[in-house]
Amino acid sequence: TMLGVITTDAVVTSDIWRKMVQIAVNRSFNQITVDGDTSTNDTVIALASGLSGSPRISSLQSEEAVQLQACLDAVMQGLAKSIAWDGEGATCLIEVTVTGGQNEAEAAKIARSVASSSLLKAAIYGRDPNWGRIACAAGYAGVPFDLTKLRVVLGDILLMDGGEPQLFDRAAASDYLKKAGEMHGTVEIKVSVGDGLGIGQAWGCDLSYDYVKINAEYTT
Amino acid sequence: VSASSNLIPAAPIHLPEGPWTQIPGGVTAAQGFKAAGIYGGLRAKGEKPDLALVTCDVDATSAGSFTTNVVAAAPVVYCKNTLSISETARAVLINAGQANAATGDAGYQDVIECASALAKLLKMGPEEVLIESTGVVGQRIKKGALLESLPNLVNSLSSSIQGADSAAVAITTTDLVSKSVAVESQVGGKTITIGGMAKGSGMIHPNMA
Repeated sequence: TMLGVITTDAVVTSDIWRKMVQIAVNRSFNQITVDGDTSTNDTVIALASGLSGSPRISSLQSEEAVQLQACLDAVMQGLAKSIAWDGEGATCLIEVTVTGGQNEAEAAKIARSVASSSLLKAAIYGRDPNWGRIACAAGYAGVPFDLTKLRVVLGDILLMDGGEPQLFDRAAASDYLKKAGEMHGTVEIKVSVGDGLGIGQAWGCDLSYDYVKINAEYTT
Repeated sequence: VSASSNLIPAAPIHLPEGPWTQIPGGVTAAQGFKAAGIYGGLRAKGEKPDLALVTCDVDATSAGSFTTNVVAAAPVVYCKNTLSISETARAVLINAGQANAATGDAGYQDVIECASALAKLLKMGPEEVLIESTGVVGQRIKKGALLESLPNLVNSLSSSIQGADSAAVAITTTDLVSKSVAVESQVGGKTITIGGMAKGSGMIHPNMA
């Protein structure tokens, strides 16, 4: 289960605040995954006291709304990433960034599909730079794209381009994953699916033996 | 309060870059908010804090986003109902240990009793109290322990960083780290603050609306 409480002293009307919170949730908590199980209890409550004396926000299009939305997105993304980082049994955070989508929603959907792949998560725990599993998970996201424009980068190492696997230093790529695991750091996966302006991110973690151990012992 | 905050370390928080500055604190960083986290005897094992409370000195504009799982926990149903009748809230009570999900009408009545008891202590209407629960699915809240702990929880409220930290620890379950952050930025030329805390480690694939 994930729970969250957000507080601010910004001044914002009820309907706009509720829309802003859902937008931020979609860009953060709804883009994380640890094990693919959606909880019965996931909740985010957000309270705005209005005590800052800032201008009252009553339109999503206003400059002030854009500023507040950006801050809200940042706070929720920071917290969301820390949940994925702390995934049960995880040794590293996986950050998937998808570019070239037709829009933000489509790019986000592909990103989450990649971050959710159990096979990819297991490969990362095995320090295996398995571009095939990344491409596969992008492909079944339910978002059509031109395969010949698929590009996959692990850290700074190009694994696929134009839909074709590339020659790369497998030992260096594996070492990148190994170091991330040793320091509980971040594995960055960048996927490009076309020429669109849509960008989306998702966060997950690797899948280790400890995940099974923890959940075999935690009674539901 | 600060001693109990140290039972698990704080998570590294990786904020995206932007026109904001990370500042110390979490849910208490913004003006008007207090928080507390105490051990109330709800957890099955250990004495890590398991009851958290966040309050606002004024009626706060409220929003919520909730699991779309059809088998929604009693506090989820309660909060959705409450937010549909009130645009403001003053308190969020959170327990760790029992999820109070798949507990039927009895579980829902537990939520109402807990919210009402807290509202009485805080001298506000029950519709100003929101509830979150986490823990074992299928178990009702240890209501007796929770109700007995409420006066101590209310007395522990603080606008300090320690108040925020203790609350962030109290909502954790299998988490190895607590998650808390606050930022300061400019909105319309005025400084505003946003803070937050979260928990989560397993059963994580949110789809909230």
